[in-house]
Amino acid sequence: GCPQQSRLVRRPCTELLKYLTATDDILL
Amino acid sequence: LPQKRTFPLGGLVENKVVSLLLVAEPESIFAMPDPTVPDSDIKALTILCDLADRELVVNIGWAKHIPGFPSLSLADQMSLLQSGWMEILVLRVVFRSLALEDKLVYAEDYIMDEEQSKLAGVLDLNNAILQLVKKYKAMRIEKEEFVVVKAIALANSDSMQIEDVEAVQRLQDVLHGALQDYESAQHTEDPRRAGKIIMTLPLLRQTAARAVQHFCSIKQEGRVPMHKLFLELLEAK
Repeated sequence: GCPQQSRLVRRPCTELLKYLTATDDILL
Repeated sequence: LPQKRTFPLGGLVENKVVSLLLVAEPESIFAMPDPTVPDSDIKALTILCDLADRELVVNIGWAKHIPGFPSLSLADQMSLLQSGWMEILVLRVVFRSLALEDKLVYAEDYIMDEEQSKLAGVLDLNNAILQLVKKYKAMRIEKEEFVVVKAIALANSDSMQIEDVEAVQRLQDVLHGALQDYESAQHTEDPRRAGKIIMTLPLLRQTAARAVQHFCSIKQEGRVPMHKLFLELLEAK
């Protein structure tokens, strides 16, 4: 397959992304 | 005096990293078990999974205060957390448990002894975590060392999906340098102390893998409710 297909497919992580991009006061 | 080393983070003084991590260290969370629910394996596992989920939110917030971590791309921040999250959870349980004997402080109000571990079906896992407690107890690990080695565990979590390897390497170097400088200043009696602390990471990795495996099997059984973030990170593993 083409090279990008050989790259590991990143698993969707919507929850992780939500907290990673939240501001601290939301987290707290 | 030895030449003060500066770091690529705009000249942070080495002990600055330790003090930033001490300030960033989150408070403990509480399990608040429902006293009206009779004790059972399902109740214990439900409490552990709920605690894990809430502690994960706290740990994500903590990671963003590791000097250099926010400079990574969002994708690399996610990759490190997706691979290192259980090691961070385990290390926090271990540190909270240092003051006790043969018990694990999952939360200030949720301490598991051997009997409770048997009831919850996590005796093997808890015994593996207790091995880490014994190891750190024997070396009398300090909170300054604990906060740095926890950040190192995250930065060194060996994700297969890192895009900017050099940036992650720089983060590892900053944290490694901070640990080395802390030890050379605070533990002149043991020039190998930094290495000894880093040599605990393989056991941490192994123990975290056992924990992931155990909770994945619990997830497969489908008898214990799990929140979305915990589920998502289990699946990422």
